[in-house]
Amino acid sequence: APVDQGNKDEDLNLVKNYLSQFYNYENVGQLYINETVATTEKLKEMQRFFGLEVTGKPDLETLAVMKKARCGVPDTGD
Amino acid sequence: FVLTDGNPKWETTTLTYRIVNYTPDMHPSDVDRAIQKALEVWSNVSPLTFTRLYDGLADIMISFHSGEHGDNSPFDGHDGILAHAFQPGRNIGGDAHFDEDEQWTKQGSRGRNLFLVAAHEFGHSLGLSHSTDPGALMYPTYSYTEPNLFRLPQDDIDGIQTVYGKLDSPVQPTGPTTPKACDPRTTFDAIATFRGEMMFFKGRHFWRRHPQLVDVELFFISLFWPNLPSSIDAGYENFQKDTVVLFKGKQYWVLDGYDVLSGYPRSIYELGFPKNVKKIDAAFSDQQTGKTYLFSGFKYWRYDEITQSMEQGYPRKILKDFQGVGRDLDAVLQQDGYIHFFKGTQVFKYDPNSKRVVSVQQSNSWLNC
Repeated sequence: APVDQGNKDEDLNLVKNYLSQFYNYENVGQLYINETVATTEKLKEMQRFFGLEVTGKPDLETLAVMKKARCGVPDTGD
Repeated sequence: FVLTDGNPKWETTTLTYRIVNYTPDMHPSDVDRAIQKALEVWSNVSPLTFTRLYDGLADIMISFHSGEHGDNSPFDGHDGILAHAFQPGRNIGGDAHFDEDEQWTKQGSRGRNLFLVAAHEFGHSLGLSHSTDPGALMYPTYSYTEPNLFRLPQDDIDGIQTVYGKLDSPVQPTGPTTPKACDPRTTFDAIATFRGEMMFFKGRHFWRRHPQLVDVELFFISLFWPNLPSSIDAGYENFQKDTVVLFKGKQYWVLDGYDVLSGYPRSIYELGFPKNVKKIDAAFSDQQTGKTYLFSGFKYWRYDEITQSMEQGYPRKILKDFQGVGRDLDAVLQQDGYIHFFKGTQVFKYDPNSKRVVSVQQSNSWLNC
């Protein structure tokens, strides 16, 4: 099936913004080999926190949680 | 519960707060009341007290802002982030900021309820971080509960008492806990099928089970139907009308998907119950005949969904017509020609042809445990 590139870009932005806001994505203490690994690890952290299946991928369930209205305080310690 | 990293806490239990500005969405007196009530959520279960200041610097400064507002944590417009608060400490420490671009309300499920959001934020102001318990107030995502029925969950009570200690009282407050599907003590308030799925009601939550999925999902009842009460007594699917009927006490509601039909709740006596019936314990509807069985205490009634009337000759004794299933049932389901009677942690599988119980299961086996 054709991929809706518009939605995909939107989702990637959502993931990036969400992780940046709540999982210190751009200010991590750990040193990752590249941005993809960092994203995967932070996604896993987020999925573990919310009791989702830990895939490290922005699946539908993960995106649905990211789209919920929420508190602006990070889920992990600073 | 999760404590904020480094376990920051206030060194005193007598704290001050100040409402710096107001949202135009609500009358100022309603904002005052919501904030006061949100602080009482925490002071009712801990030694903390809160005194309001009208000027100067208070421990918890409360304000409404849009977008960037000078704390390096800009708000993001309508929805998304609703509010944030800072851990205990001097200056900005303890302060709570609310996103002015939200629609703040004092009651009802529309917009964002200021009391609920403020109660969550003040948890941060006092040293709590986000909880991983989806039923906790300190869970990071917003879910609506009728403010007048709000009770601080046990997880949050445990959290704040870990930081500030218990109340100086022989009787300690307790709060609702989040049910766990595979706890061997799991019981149900009510069960109803709906369009091939099953809904298992328990307290403020319900589990949703899809026949093709292994995992069951737990939701707040209020997430789908904000105006429904918690602790539903009984429910059934009305196959004739493609609706779900739920009972609590002397009232019942009819759900059409995500909507509660207007005109509800209505009195169960309109269905033909005598006045000495105070609640319905369990119910199921036979898809083939359109007859609904309604159980209360040791009796049951039968309602004809086609003629919309209670049938003559009822109530009858459960013991007489369904031997071995007992009384005061929790829930009843009909599936694959059997009737499943739920009582406590047990389920009695009843064969209506042989008129006997053919097996007994653990209740939570229905949640794939």
